[in-house]
Amino acid sequence: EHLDTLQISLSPGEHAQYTFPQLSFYKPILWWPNGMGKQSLYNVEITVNVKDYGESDTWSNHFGFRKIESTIDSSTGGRLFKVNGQPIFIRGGNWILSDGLLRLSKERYKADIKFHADMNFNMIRCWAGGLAERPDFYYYCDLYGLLVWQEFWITGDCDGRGDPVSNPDGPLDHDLFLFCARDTVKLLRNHPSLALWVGGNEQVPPSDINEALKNDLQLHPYFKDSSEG
Amino acid sequence: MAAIGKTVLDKGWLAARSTEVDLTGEQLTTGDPPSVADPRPPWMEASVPGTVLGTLLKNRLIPDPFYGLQNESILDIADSGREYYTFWFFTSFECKVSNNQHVDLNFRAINYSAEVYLNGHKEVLPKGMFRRHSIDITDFLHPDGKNLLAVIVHPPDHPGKIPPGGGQGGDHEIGKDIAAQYVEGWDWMAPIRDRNTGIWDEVSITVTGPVKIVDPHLVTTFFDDYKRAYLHTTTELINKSAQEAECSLNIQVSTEREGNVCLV
Repeated sequence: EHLDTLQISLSPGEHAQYTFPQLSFYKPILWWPNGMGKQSLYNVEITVNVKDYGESDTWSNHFGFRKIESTIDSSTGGRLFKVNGQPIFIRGGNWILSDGLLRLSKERYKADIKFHADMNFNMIRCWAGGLAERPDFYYYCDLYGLLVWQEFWITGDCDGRGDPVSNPDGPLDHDLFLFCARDTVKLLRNHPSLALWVGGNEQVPPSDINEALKNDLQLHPYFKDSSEG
Repeated sequence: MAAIGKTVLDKGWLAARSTEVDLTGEQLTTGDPPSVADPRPPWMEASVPGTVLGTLLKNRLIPDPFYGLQNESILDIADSGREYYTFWFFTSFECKVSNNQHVDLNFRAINYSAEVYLNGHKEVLPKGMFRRHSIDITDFLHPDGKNLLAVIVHPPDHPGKIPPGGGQGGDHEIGKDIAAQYVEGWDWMAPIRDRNTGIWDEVSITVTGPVKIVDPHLVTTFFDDYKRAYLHTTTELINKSAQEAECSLNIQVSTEREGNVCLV
């Protein structure tokens, strides 16, 4: 039941999007953050075979079954998180990057992130002035159960504050910002540790960017009806 | 016929300051490849992925900026000009494919813009630190399988100046670009002199057949108190060939049990 095949036809040069029929899982082994349970991971493999050619391309990625929800608490103004329906007390660390010269080795990511888990943290916040972190960073967050709060690149450099005053309208090229944001989301979106996208540090982006990000990142209506019951 | 899949290009890279290289990208990738053993410098072993400053440190041409106050003795891009931290990166790789195979050259992140030369062919990579680039190089590959690749990487357009007192984000100019903003320095961080210019994430080539898988998206929905779950998978596909492609698109989800036993 965890296999499926689609027969499709592509015209010369065609760039198309396909959705598989949904795969059903009974009592899937859930992915939990550090301290709440195991970080169970499945492997998803997609292959495309072409008639008269054979295997044309393959893609595989580990995947965790989890549902992350967060809301702003009206009485405190704080953000409350639930994972798989269970409330979680967030113990987080702030993160800029692993190394200022961007020598971002797997070994160093593993050590850095395991250290956060060993400190009993369950979330890392990637600050807007640093990196949209790399797949290797997320891989170890998946493995050690660190939820990731990932911010886009809007800081005090983009809001008209500071001395000298910064550009009040964010980055000069808003279309380029959104292109990079969308591409980064595509790079990272399948990691179970990815918990929350945030527009920037201590502020919201310029209104056109903010609206576009909110619109692009909202849950597709198809999934709004699903309920954990 | 080359094997389907990805090969990471993280070895054998050389680098040189662009102002010290008198060859064009076409010349670099069609003549004798540069070497660190050349009697004429400026080529040195490069850190790819990494930054220009990382390459200079690897070759001991700057002191370690994170040791003591040594960062103070490294020339800042505001004083040197952007050309000083504009660098060529060069490597060679082997790849030979059959008629119906296709090859992409992939950069997972470059700060901030670049021009790529492969065997004399030029491709301009647009600006933006946080974006991927993928170039179909099938038609540019050398028939003998030996390929020369040169990339000239330009720093951010607005590297900014660091006020004498430092401060949060220097003069904030870096915020005009789509780039990391800590590099002008912050209350916890000295300025990064090259503003992290470089090929700072993975470089790879991917070999596929006529049809390529692009950016699959996995989403789960849950029902009955997490007893039932549905995995929704969407993917983009590109037919790179000039013929209609009859495809069989397969998905398989497995979990690893004890050792190497795989449960489907």
